[in-house]
Formats: sequence, C-alpha cells, structure tokens
Amino acid sequence: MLELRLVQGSLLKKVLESVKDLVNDANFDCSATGFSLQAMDSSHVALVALLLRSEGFEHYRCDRNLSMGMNLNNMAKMLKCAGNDDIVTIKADDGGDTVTFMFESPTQDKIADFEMKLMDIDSEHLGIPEAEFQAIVRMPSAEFARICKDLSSIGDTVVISVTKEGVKFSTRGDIGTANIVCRQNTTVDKPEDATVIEMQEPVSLTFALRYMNSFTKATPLSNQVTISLSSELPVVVEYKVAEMGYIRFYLAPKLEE
Amino acid sequence: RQEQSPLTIYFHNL
Repeated sequence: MLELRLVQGSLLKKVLESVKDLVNDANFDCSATGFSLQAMDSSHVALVALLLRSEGFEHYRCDRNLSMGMNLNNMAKMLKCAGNDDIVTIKADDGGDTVTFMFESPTQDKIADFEMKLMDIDSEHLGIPEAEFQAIVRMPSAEFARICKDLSSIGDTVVISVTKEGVKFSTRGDIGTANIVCRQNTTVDKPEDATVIEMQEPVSLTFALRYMNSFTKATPLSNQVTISLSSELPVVVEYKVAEMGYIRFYLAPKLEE
Repeated sequence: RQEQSPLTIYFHNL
C-alpha cells in the first residue's frame, strides 16, 4: 500500500511539465527515502533524476518498495486537472496495475480522483558516481532559460566556459556568433538574483541547445539553477524542488571527432 | 566536427 499526500500539489504538476517532453515512459520508485525517478531520453544522451524526499510529504506511507511504470505524458494530462492550490495524494496497492491521483481543493469542497493505468517498463538504471566538479555555477533560473532560448535562435550548440572572469555561453550558426558572459554577482537585494561561480579550474564544454532548452522547462520549480561542469563528464543542471528534493538533468557533452 | 557522446560512456548500467 502506497499513500503519499503532498500539500503543495503544484510541485508535482511542475515536475511533470518539466520532464514529459524529455522522457516518454519511466518507472517511479517509492521507498522509505522518498518518491524518485531516473530515466534517460530515447537517444541515451540526457538523463533526468528526480527525488522528492519522504519528509516533504504531509503523509507518506510506503509499506514496501514499489516501482510504478508510467507514461509521463498521460500522468501530466491527469495532473493538469489538479488546481494549483490543490492537495495531491498518490495512491497505489502493492501489485496493482493502476495508480490513483486524488486532488482536494484547499477548502475541501471539491475532491476528484483520477485512476491511471500503470505499464511495465524495462528501464536501465545507471550508476551515477559522485564526481568532483571543476566549476559550479549557481544563477537565476530565468536568466539561464533566457540565455538558452536566445542562443538557440543563432546556433544548435552552446559552449559553456568558466574562467575567473565568469561564465561564458557561446554559440555559432549560419548567421553569425553570440557570446553571453555572466559575472559573479553576490551584491543583490534578493539571494535568488545572485550569480555565484565556484571554480577549481577553468573548464569549457559543448552541449546541444535542444536539450538545454528542454531542461529549462523546470524553471518554474526554482528561482535558481545550479550548473556543475567537469571536463568530459556530463553536465548536471539542477533545480531544487522546494525544501523536499531536486530534479537533476544530466547531459553528455559533444566531443571533437 | 563534433559528435554527441551517449551518457552510457560515463555512467555504467546497474
């Protein structure tokens, strides 16, 4: 028996909106630790890892570890039917072939339940080693989204370079080139407006903008994004999910042939 | 010329 009650149901809506275009089907894993997902996109270039810790739920009952295969587009369709202020409860029976999403309005005057069919998914689970990063950039998520969107109108790839001068996003296309430099800025009124660059050594990596733009669909989840870079390692683009967890996107770099 | 590397080069299957 599984029963997870999330008062801030809009978080789950936002999570689904941010992954549904990247991954079609995925297994949600439920354990004492929390509600999690790890899935690769169909071309095995990008990976999404989600963790919503059990402490973040108002009520969290998971009698035994459960893996539920879901079509993310269908799950997003159902969660779209929840109001932004609704409390969302996820319910499933051990060994059952459905999951129920229950939506309660804050005043309890409307209660809806949506039952969705589960599916069997053969998913590969990848071991992600703890890595030391050469550079970690924390910046406003809306700024990062704007940069990725702007650059993708010029080119297909972005070179992200971190030096002591700051972080540079560059692209090149048929019509010309573009460079955007963001410097460290911690003298801001609100902490979410800060740009913080922790650099162990300079690093420069190239990534497909198509994927970066897809990751920025998680922007509504968090005011800040963290971009962790290391030579010839996948970049990690992380958005915190309130106080309860994170959504991390991994993207393999493009390499010189 | 640049080639997109797959993730499985970096992460192993569990």
